[in-house]
Amino acid sequence: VDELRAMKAECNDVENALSYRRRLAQARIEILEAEHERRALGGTVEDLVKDLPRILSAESGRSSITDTRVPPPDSPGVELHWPDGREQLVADTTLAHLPLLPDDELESTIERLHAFERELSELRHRMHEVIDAVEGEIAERQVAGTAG
Amino acid sequence: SAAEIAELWRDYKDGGTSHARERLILHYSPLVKFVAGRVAAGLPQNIEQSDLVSYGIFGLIDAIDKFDPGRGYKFETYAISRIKGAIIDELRSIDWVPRSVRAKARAIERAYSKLENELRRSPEDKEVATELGLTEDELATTLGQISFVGVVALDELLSAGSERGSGATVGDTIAGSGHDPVAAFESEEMRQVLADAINRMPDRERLVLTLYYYEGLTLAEIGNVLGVTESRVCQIHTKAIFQLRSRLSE
Ligand SMILES: Nc1nc2c(ncn2[C@@H]2O[C@@H]3COP(=O)(O)O[C@H]4[C@@H](O)[C@H](n5cnc6c(=O)[nH]c(N)nc65)O[C@@H]4COP(=O)(O)O[C@H]3[C@H]2O)c(=O)[nH]1
Ligand SMILES: Nc1nc2c(ncn2[C@@H]2O[C@@H]3COP(=O)(O)O[C@H]4[C@@H](O)[C@H](n5cnc6c(=O)[nH]c(N)nc65)O[C@@H]4COP(=O)(O)O[C@H]3[C@H]2O)c(=O)[nH]1
Repeated sequence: VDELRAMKAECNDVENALSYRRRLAQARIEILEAEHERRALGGTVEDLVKDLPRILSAESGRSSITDTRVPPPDSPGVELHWPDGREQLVADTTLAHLPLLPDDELESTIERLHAFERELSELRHRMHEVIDAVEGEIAERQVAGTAG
Repeated sequence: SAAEIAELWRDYKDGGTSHARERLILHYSPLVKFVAGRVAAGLPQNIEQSDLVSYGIFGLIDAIDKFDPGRGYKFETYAISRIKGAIIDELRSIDWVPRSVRAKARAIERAYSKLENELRRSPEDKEVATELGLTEDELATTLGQISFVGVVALDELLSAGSERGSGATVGDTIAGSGHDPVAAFESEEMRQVLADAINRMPDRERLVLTLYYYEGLTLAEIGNVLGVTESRVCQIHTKAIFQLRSRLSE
């Protein structure tokens, strides 16, 4: 069981790092799409900042009471690196200079973030499958141990 | 790049303009989505996600104003805990649990405390129901209306022994982390205190609590492993939390 626990701990570290960056990517997509809309409809960046609560919660799901886990540690987690440095997509200063971003770059950044978010979600989902399998095994043994 | 971000900070800390602050808010606002998502898990639908985000943004602005770039620690870590604290504080002050549910929870908790002291063991459902003047079915229904999952519930669990911040709580004494229930829970000392209390509980409650708090399963997954319905696992978990709280506060 100790080996299973060690494996789970390692997977949880990676899962946490993936989930963190996935959320950042989702947030950036939502803000950049709001900026896209702002340029089309007019409005100030100041208004966009005031509108962040709506922008950052529009797509958000929420798990039900029975599907919630004990909260994981809330840190950015381990560092993740891709050969092409795409982890910078959720760390660069694009948002800070939002109105200065040229239209075509705005669109291409949104696309790259969408692709990155899909990739992060896919990796995260696979980690969940591994973690849930290991947890299930540990849980079965605990239940058996209590019964025996 | 790190240099560009350092420049954003310099602009604000030197000039203090709202424009410079706005740039920092935009840059770090994704942190609020991350934290709000975590705090929202398990909360009832009547609590709007956009409200959580707006409380969180206030926490972020507070963190930006207070941060000292010279200090050498990472802004993200500092901001995450301030954002979380801001959201939890606001939820506490609007008392996010309906009053009637709060009142029932208090009554049940008092019943557990009283019976534990008298019987020197965990009371059975029948005994708790009798103490409250309910049938066992009514008690089960009531337990089903109260649930303790998620970050805010963890915060309430760790404040066992204190009615709404009136005294030292388990969380305060151990972690000294003030309003960060997750950090408090993560501390070695707190996990030991909780584990000791959990180990002294009856088998089924102990299993549910161990699988939830130490193995990271959801209540639905625990239900699967134990072969009981989701609503039953919910009730067992709620009951177990009452028992745990009464032991932690003695
Ligand atoms: N309880 C719970 N369920 C989870 C969790 N992660 C994933 N799921 C479930 O798995 C589905 C697929 O998730 P995905 O592949 O990451 O694919 C997701 C993800 O790529 C994206 N997405 C999710 N949340 C957000 C968000 O807040 N903003 C943006 N922009 N995109 C989001 O939309 C896709 C579809 O999302 P959903 O319709 O919600 O559908 C989700 C949801 O039902 C979790 O942590 N807890
Ligand atoms: N072992 C394991 N771990 C898992 C699984 N699903 C999520 N996690 C991890 O557990 C954290 C809490 O999940 P939650 O309670 O469902 O709470 C989630 C959920 O309420 C919501 N959420 C996130 N993504 C989605 C989504 O795509 N759809 C929906 N409907 N809700 C989402 O945001 C909350 C926080 O999400 P994160 O920051 O990503 O943090 C997640 C993630 O790190 C799983 O199947 N197995």
